[in-house]
Amino acid sequence: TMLGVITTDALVTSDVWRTMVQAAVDRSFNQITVDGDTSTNDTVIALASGLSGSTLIASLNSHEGMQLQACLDGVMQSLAKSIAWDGEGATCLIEVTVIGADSEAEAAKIARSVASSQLVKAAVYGRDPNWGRIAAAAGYAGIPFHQNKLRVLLGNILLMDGGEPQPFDRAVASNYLKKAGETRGTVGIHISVGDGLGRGQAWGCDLSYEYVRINAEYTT
Amino acid sequence: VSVTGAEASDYIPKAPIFLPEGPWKEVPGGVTAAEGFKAAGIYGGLRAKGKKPDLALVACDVDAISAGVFTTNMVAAAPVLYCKKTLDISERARAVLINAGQANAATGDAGYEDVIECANSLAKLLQMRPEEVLIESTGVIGHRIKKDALLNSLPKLVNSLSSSTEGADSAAVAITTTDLVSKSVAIESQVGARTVRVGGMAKGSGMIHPNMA
Repeated sequence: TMLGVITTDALVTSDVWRTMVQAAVDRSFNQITVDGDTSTNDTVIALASGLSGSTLIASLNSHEGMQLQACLDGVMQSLAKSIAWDGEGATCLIEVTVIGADSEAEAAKIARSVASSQLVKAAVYGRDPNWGRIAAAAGYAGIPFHQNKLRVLLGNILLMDGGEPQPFDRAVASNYLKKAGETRGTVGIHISVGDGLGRGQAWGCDLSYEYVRINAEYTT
Repeated sequence: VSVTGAEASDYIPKAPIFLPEGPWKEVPGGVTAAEGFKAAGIYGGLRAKGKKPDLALVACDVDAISAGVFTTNMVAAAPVLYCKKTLDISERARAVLINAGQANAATGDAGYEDVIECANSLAKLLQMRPEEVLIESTGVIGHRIKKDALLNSLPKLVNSLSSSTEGADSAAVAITTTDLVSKSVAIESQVGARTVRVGGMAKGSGMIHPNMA
């Protein structure tokens, strides 16, 4: 289960606040995954006291509205990444960034598909730069794209371009994953699927033997 | 048995901060960083094992504009159903009560009545309307909350409320279950001509694939 409480002293109308909170959740908590299981209790409550003395934000598209939205996005993304980093049995955070989609929502869906893949997660734990599993998970996300425009980088190491694997130093790529695991660091997976302006991110963690042990021994 | 949340942060360390770059600066305080908010976390005897704090409260000095997003799982816990209904009838809230230990999910009408009783009791203590109290629960599915322990702990929880960073930290620890770290962050930024603060806390480690609306 994930729970969250968000507070602000900004002054904002109810309808704008509720829309903002859902948008921020869609860019943060709804973009994380640890094990693919949706809880019965997931909840985020957000309260705005209005005590900062700021002018009333009554429009999402106002300058102040966009500033507050960015702040909400930032705080929720920070907390969301902390949850993924703390995934049961995890040794590292996986951050998937997708660009080139037709919309933010489409990019986000592809990113979460890759972050959710048990095979990608297991490959990261095995320190295996497995571009094939990444490409497959992007492909089954349900978002149409031309596969000959698929580009995949692991950190700054190019694994695929034009939909085909590229020559890369496997030991260097594997060490990148190994170092992230040893330091509880972050593995960056960067994917481009076309020429669109849509960009989205998702966060997950690697899948270790420890995850199975924890959940084999813990009962609900 | 209740112990104060002063030592709460001794139980588990804090998560590293993953704040993205932006026109803001990180500030201490988590949920209490913003003006008007207090928080507390205490051990109320709800957990099956250990003495880690398990009861958290976030309260606002004024009627706050409220929003909520909830699991879209059709098997939704009693506090989820309660909060959805409450937010439908009220645009404002003043308190969020959170327990760890029992999820109060798949507990039927009795579980829902437990939520209402907890909200009413807290509202009475805080001298506010019950619909201004929101509830979150986490823990074992199929178990009703240990209501007597929770209700007996409410006076101490209310008396522990603090606008300090320690208050926010103890609340962030109290909502954890299998988490290895507590999650709390706050920022300060310019919104128009004024300085505004946004803070938050979260918990989660397993059964994580949220689809909230």
